Amino acid sequence: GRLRDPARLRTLHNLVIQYASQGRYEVAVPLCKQALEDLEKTSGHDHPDVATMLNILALVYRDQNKYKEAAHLLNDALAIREKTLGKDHPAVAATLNNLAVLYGKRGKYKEAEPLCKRALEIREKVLGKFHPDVAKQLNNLALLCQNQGKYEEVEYYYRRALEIYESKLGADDPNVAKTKNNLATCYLKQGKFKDAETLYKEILTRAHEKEFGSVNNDNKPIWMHAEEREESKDKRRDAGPYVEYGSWYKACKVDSPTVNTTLKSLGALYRRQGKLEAAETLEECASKSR
Amino acid sequence: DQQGASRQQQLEWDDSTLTY
Repeated sequence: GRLRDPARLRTLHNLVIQYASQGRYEVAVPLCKQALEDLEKTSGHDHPDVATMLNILALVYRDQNKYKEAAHLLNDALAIREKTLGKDHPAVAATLNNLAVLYGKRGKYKEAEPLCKRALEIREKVLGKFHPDVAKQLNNLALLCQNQGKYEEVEYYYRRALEIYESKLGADDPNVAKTKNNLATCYLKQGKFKDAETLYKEILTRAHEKEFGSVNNDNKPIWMHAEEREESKDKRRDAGPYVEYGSWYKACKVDSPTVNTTLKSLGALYRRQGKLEAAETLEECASKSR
Repeated sequence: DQQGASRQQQLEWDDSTLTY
């Protein structure tokens, strides 16, 4: 068994990944297929190493957007893993998840959802209900439901994910802001604008506090400045353009893709309410931090 | 803007399938 040695399998895996990342699929695919043949000859089809190699080949196909072929391989790998590792093994959950992702990429959300749910059940069973990997699975499930317009379920899954991230990783973990953003998007789709607004403000306040310390009269997150600017616009009508920048430049320095998205989203909400100056303040800030 | 937000959301692949 040339490939029985896990180090050899790993080397081959790295080689395949390297070729695939360079777009050299014409090398990566035959390499995988040859390895599969070797493995099957020495270990038989139902061997965990065969399943791993099938997963590697599936990844190469995924990167070529050949989702159907990739899904076929993952189904095969799934059967092997269930047989050899047991139905509740983390490797089974991971394969189910990736299969769900492939179906999702083909728009088959209905088929993907039960796979994702099974992956969730396994992870909860093996890792406990509050493990960050459970939260990640909840995120995928939420997204699949979102694509089917099942917003109540989406809301429930994101809330649970958020609870896990906040309690296990802390309020400043990037996953918290990301999930709040996703939850806010779900609120918007349901017309729950106030709830979305609250979440966006929480994200911006938290990002600000992490960078500049607690909020007080001299240290305010950008959205407070935006609202103050909006409220004082009538008073300023005689005094010319707004010049009192105070310390709010600070808020613009909080830079991350999530914060940037949040600035734009809250800006759009302000605009919807006719709060144009507040919207502009956030939009300016978003374009600067890009 | 909302489109921008949802475009960020993508189903996440689990790379651990390659290490078992």
